[in-house]
Amino acid sequence: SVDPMAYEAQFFGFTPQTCMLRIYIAFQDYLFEVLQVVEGVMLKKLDGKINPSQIRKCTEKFLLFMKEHFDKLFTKMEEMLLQLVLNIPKNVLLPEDRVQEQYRCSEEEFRALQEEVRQLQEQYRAEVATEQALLAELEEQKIVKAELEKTLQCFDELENICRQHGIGNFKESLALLTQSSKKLQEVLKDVEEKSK
Amino acid sequence: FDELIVETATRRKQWPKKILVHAIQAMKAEQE
Amino acid sequence: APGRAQVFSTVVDTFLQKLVTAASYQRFVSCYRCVYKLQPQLTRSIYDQFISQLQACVKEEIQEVKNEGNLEELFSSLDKIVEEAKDREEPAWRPSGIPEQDVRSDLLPYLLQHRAHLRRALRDREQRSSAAAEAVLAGRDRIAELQQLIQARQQAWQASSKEQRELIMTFQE
Repeated sequence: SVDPMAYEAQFFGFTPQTCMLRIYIAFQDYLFEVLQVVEGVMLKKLDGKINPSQIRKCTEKFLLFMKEHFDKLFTKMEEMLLQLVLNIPKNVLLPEDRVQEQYRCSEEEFRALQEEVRQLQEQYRAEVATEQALLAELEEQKIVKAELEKTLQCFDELENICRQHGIGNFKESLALLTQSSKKLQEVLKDVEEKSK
Repeated sequence: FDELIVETATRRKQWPKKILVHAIQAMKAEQE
Repeated sequence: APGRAQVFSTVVDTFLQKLVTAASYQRFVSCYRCVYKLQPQLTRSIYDQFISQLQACVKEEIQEVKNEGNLEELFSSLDKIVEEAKDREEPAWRPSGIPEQDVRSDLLPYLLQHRAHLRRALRDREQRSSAAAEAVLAGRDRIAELQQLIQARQQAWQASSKEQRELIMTFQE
């Protein structure tokens, strides 16, 4: 089974196998190129003394040998690099994933948290509405209180008027008036009897 | 397959941050 | 322990060294026997050039791969990350393959902060509302009080005007 080494790819930005494949292909190309150059130089230097197909056979023989060793050595190198260099040890967490260890929660917990946030939002809105209703009533109360105080003030002004015109507390003065008018009646009666 | 791995790994690295940007924006807007 | 960059260079150098050892001059001559018979010096110099060229190409290629992949920097930062985790034994978290599940942990701290903010805001609002509620209750009491006062004054007036009417009646009589 192929280990995709996705976590390493997350860190390096490429898969380690691709990196090795890239190096392998490049090395292999160089090997071919350099041997081609070797062949070219030999043909040039030994101009005509040797048959090109003969040199080609030599090159193929040498290349076969080289390729075999190259592949064996490269496999070894790849193994070591994938194990020691281009890998992320199992116990290592990449910085961008630190949050995974600090904040673990199941789907239920997450949903519960989302639900709680939703309920808090609802409660908040209800609270805002309540406060607005209360503030509206306070405004109304202000008007009502002003009206009532105005009415009370009327009573006070009325009493002040009475007081200003010699009748202090209206009730008492009314009582006084009643008394003095009763006295007046008695005097009147007296006068009438005496005059008869 | 290799491209798929790299693309998936890149998303795993980058997209949480992108999603967070939007999520935080939404929360901040709501708070405001 | 040597850093990843050093291990990388060492492993590649060892590979190259072993490759060069495998491609010995004897091996080269045994393959290019016909050339060697004609021109042994030429064979030697071609072999030497082959080896140095191969080594130069491989080193150049490795440097290019390092530059392309920014390997030096990546290796040293990975060394640091591994160093930080050296005390932990158990396997670390790995992506679950379910994005929704993995992204939850990224969102969680912010959702918790959001919840805390909402709780604070709600508490403030509740305090404000209860203050307003107290003010409303006090206002209602005040209004009731004013109404009683007015009622009392009104009754007093009514009483006195009643007396007044009675008095006038007696006068009229």
